[in-house]
Amino acid sequence: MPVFHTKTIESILEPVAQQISHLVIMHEEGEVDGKAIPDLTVPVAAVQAAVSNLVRVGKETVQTTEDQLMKRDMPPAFIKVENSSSKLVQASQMLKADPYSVPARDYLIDGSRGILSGTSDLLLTFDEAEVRKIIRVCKGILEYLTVAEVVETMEDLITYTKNLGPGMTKMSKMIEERQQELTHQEHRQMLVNSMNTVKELLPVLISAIKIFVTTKSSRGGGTEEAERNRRFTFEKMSAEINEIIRVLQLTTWDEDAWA
Amino acid sequence: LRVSWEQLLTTIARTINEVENQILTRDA
Repeated sequence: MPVFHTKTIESILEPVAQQISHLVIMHEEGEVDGKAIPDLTVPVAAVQAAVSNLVRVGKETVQTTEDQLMKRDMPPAFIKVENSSSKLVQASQMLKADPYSVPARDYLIDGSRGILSGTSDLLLTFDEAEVRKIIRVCKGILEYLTVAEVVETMEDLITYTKNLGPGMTKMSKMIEERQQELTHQEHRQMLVNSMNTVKELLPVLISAIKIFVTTKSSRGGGTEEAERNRRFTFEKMSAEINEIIRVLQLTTWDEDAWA
Repeated sequence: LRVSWEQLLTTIARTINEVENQILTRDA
């Protein structure tokens, strides 16, 4: 049984995956051997119509999206789904001639599995595009964090804090929504932990910059230590955001492969 | 649990429609 890494994908694919598994088991155990398969022309026609709509909508998306990876990854999934749909049509034609046909049964299993696989590919492609949107926001924050090094006055610090705040809020909201969407408990926890650390470190960083600015303007020494302190907090925050980016790209399969 | 081919094909058609809805929603 495949394991789906988001709740949306799971809710869409789990019912069909379960039914395919049951039918495959029934066939493997010979439970349906020697039994006629009824005329499937009507339900197969419904699948064919749904596939043709899906591919039409999908192709329009490929044409309009600016996401180059989505442009690349979607067409093979359309082909997979279309070929599988053709197999189901062939199977229903074979069954009309012979309701006991063994090759037709194999075509039904292959076609159903192919559609599950193709639709799974499509949903994953979309999910990866969503993840890339979150990663772009995280990278924006990573980039802006480096500006901390050039903050030398209190005025700069106010601007810096003002600019960093909305991005942080956006990132935090996106990570919160994403962790709720994940089915893998460990990945959810890793995102929550890293995001909490980043949020806790934000006032620490601002305070470290403030101490650096004050120390530098007072010319009383201690600038190097203040700088080291600021760098330490900045590096810790960057490491946590990089960890968030890494975890966002994990799927359950990665974890299984790793295990 | 007994599953028939008709049931599976109906589920497949519904699944494909749901995937299409996902594409339409996320695209918008």
